[in-house]
Amino acid sequence: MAKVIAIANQKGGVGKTTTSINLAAALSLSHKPTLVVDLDPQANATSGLGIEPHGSTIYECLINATEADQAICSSRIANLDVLPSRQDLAGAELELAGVPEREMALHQCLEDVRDRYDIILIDCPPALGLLTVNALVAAQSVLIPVQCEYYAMEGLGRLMQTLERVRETLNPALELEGILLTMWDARLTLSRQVSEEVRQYFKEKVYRVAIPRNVALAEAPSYGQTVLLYNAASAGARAYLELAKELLNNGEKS
Amino acid sequence: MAKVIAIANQKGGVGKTTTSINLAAALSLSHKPTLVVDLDPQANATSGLGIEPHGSTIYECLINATEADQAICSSRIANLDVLPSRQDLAGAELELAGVPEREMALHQCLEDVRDRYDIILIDCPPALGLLTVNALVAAQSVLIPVQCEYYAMEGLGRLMQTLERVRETLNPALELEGILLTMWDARLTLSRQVSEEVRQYFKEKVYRVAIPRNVALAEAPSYGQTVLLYNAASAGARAYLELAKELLNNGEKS
Ligand SMILES: Nc1ncnc2c1ncn2[C@@H]1O[C@H](COP(=O)(O)OP(=O)(O)OP(=O)(O)O)[C@@H](O)[C@H]1O
Ligand SMILES: Nc1ncnc2c1ncn2[C@@H]1O[C@H](COP(=O)(O)OP(=O)(O)OP(=O)(O)O)[C@@H](O)[C@H]1O
Ligand SMILES: [Mg+2]
Ligand SMILES: [Mg+2]
Repeated sequence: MAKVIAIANQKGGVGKTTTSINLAAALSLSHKPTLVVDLDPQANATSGLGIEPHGSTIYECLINATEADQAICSSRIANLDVLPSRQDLAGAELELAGVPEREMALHQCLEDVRDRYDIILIDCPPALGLLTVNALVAAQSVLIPVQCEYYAMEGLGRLMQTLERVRETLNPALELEGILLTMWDARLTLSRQVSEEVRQYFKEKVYRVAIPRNVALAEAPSYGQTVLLYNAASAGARAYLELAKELLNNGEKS
Repeated sequence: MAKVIAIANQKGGVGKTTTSINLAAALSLSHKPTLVVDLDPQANATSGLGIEPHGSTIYECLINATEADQAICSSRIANLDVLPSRQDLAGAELELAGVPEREMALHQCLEDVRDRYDIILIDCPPALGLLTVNALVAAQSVLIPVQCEYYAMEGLGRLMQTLERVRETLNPALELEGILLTMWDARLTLSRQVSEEVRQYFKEKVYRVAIPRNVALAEAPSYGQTVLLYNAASAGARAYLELAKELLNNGEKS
């Protein structure tokens, strides 16, 4: 049975998609069959992995209960599949609002495919609406990317409250997988201040590796490639390989 | 009567809030009474302007039709007021979903105060949901910040489609105020490629000034200050003063 991890943070532009696709690529390199679920109407994880969806997408799975099998496509990378998104997903939140058990739609969708993967990563949109709640119900844990800047840090308290509420009402098993510092720039005092504060508060829950600001990570998606394929020697690629190791080690301990 | 401009882009982290508060500060310096409406549940524009809301916020205005007057507070800057947000706004989208004329709530709220300001800027959340649609109905024009990176450029087409749909169904007067390139870094090929493509496609609709990546813009919010107060000599401050001039000049031409 796959471990399902939601990559979530309501703050925009903190590296959720970049983490979803590059961590997934690093995990698939260690021969762990991995699925990336793109739950964002922007469909950045879908295009960042070079996928052009032609048939069903996550929209049909949530709204018409189409089987996940029908929507899943393989990526250019061995051991890495994608459940793609498309723009119409933006309407799903309002459409789901009237459906009974609306928070369980993704959980039910993934039931059929969980035995085929070791890890499933869900890339969430920048909001705490019904789509992200669906991810938090389907997942066993949450990985939170935090950009080393003020607004991203400020929003963490609220995200923790939401996790607590989901734990109390919808998914008692939901844990914090870890907090990942992103766009770390050693030259900036702001970066150092934010990372010190986050590490002081969340202690061992913060991954030892911080993802540095590295242009290869921003260039790779325009070629539909992960950073591992685009520039395996880059600081960004090395950091995500390190993250995959740390994540797998933490998994063995618990 | 105030000109109402929505600052919108569904892509997260492109500089919507940074543009809202620093453009507003630059406009208020030219003695134009300005209001910033924080329409994001993250309430970043509220905290970035050093405001701690104690009474009503935009949430009460939209859901209970509380008068805007009751929620508006003054900032530390002359000629600059704020209609603050708070976290509960996240629930507003689902609460508004069942209300007739749900797209008009913000438009009605601002009716009473439009004659007191020259310009009203609405900081939108990173989504194309009911809150952003409310902003697009209340506004006469949209200013779109675009980060000089791949995903931000990719999402522009979809944003244009949404503007077209709002123009056809809800607000025929909605215009494109302008496209603002943000986090421009002259050293990066990616920055130059994206800005060339955006300028080629949108031509004179793209502001001449591009906002450079400048750490003062990221540091200022942790002091609850605009960049003009925090570091008036910084490249970020100069760029937003330039933007205010360009925006006011464009207004005089039309
Ligand atoms: N470590 C990094 N170094 C440099 N650029 C990065 C890094 N991580 C992400 N980026 C770039 O920053 C931008 C924001 O990242 P990304 O889109 O992954 O964030 P997100 O949280 O998924 O955004 P959204 O909230 O819109 O979903 C993208 O253009 C991405 O390419
Ligand atoms: N030109 C710039 N140079 C450096 N940092 C910037 C610049 N503009 C914005 N920032 C920083 O980048 C981050 C994202 O900017 P901001 O929060 O304004 O974007 P946003 O579009 O409002 O995000 P969201 O989608 O979450 O609402 C913030 O930490 C901000 O301080
Ligand atoms: Mg994303
Ligand atoms: Mg914002």
